[in-house]
Amino acid sequence: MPVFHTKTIESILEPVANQVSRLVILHEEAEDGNAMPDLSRPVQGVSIAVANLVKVGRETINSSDDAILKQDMPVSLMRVENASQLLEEASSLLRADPYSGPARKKLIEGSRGILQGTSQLLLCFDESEVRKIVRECKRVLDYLAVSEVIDTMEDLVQFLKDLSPCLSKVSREVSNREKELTHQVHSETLVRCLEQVKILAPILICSMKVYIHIIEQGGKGSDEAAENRNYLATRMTDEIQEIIRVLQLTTYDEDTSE
Amino acid sequence: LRVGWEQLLTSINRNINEVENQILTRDS
Repeated sequence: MPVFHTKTIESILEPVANQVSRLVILHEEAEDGNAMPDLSRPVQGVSIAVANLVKVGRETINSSDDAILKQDMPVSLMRVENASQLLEEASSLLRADPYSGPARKKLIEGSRGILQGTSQLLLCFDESEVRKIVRECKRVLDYLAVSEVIDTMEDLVQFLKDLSPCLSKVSREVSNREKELTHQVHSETLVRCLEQVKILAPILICSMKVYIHIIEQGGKGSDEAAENRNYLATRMTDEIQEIIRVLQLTTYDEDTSE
Repeated sequence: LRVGWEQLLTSINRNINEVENQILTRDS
């Protein structure tokens, strides 16, 4: 099972995660007290990078209208900042004593902290992106709920005008998201549901048209036509709801998802 | 170990830059 649930997050974090694990093992094995190198320059590089990241992060928080992101992101930024501080302390301790034990501990703790902080930051940002797609999906659900009250061709034309761009957007965004996921089952579910939505959409419109024609010609058989239309709208609603559910899953939800 | 730590810190640096790029790209 993949550790990171999107390919972007995986590509950024996995190499560092592997390096951190390798170094922790090396350190545990190397308790013989070898002198540590002067790490001032690379640590300074990390501090500058962290300062930039925090600046960009704060700007994002300020400009975002996502309340959850505004609440979660500062915590991850703080974590990265604290970790960077630990690395600086380690570097300073090592300059004074290349054999310092506490410095080694701070190095490991700082590296892990940066990894955890950036991971948290990426997750928090990713969740915000998912919420944007979910919002679009919910707009489609709202339109689908309206399908039951459309009884003139004029309203149907307007319905189509409203639904089409929204549906295209959902289709595009879910399709992009599916390609990003590392979890095969989640990705396949999104593809399957999206395919169903694409198949059902024109059939729903057709059923709505049939219903309107029947109403306009006296209404005989309108109950069956309405039933058929509602059945299709419900099926589309179910598929969209399943898309929303799967979009919100991460690999950590594995146990509850299957 | 010397090389290991320097490499790790370089990777961490790169990693932070990539995270920053992610935020900038998606935020735009």
